[in-house]
Amino acid sequence: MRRQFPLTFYFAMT
Amino acid sequence: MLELRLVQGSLLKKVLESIKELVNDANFDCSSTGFSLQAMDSSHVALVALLLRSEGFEHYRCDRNLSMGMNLNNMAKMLKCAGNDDIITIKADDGSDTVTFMFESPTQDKISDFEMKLMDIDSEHLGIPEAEYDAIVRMPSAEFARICKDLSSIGDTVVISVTKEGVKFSTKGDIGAANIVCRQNTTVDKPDDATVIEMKEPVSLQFALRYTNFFTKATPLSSTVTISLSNELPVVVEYKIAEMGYVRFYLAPKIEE
Repeated sequence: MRRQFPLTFYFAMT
Repeated sequence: MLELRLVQGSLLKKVLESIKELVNDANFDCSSTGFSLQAMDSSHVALVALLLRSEGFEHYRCDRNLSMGMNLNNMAKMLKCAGNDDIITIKADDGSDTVTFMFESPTQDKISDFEMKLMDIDSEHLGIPEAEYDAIVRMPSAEFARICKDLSSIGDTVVISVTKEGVKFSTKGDIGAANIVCRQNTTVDKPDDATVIEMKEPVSLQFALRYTNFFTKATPLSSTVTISLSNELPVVVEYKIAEMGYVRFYLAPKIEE
């Protein structure tokens, strides 16, 4: 099963 | 006080058309660098980053950094009222809860102003580092749009694979499967018609076509598109805006849990 993680999984919030 | 005069007003019209379906509300940030925006779609898997550099405006006055929350659909409605050849000026006073778009026809015989209400938006800003990508593909933007549209009639997702052979776009659906391979092709009459592939590592990533099709709404902004890919990382789909900046879309890949 493939899943899309939200972009906050890859990039930190500033 | 903010006053930004953009002679090629059609650029702003095209920018709004390219992002209004992906994002509902967003903060436009104005600083000495330029007019910019960063916003995620409601499911937080896609992000748009816009930059229109101050040098690209005929007149650029921004006394202090300002963030203006706008409903993009409403903004697009107003900008649709500008002619394609019109000069567009964006004006706002400090502390005001409205922004004014002024449209001037090229011959100055028609001048309109449209005032739009601003809104308070709590937006999350992501720090996106400049990264080295495993593969960068530059291709005609119309070709990329055509591929995304064609594949979405067969399946819901696209696998983009870059190898020495070229870039392959693949999908599968109930009715069958499709593969489109674009090879590097630099022997074209016009440089914008070229497909150029820079590859450090082979890459294969899967994305939802629903989103890539949203991104291709930016096709009228640029004759070429740059797709930057690294394994397991969000893709960047960039449309350069002539001399002024860019619209970049980031999209999270579908990965194995």
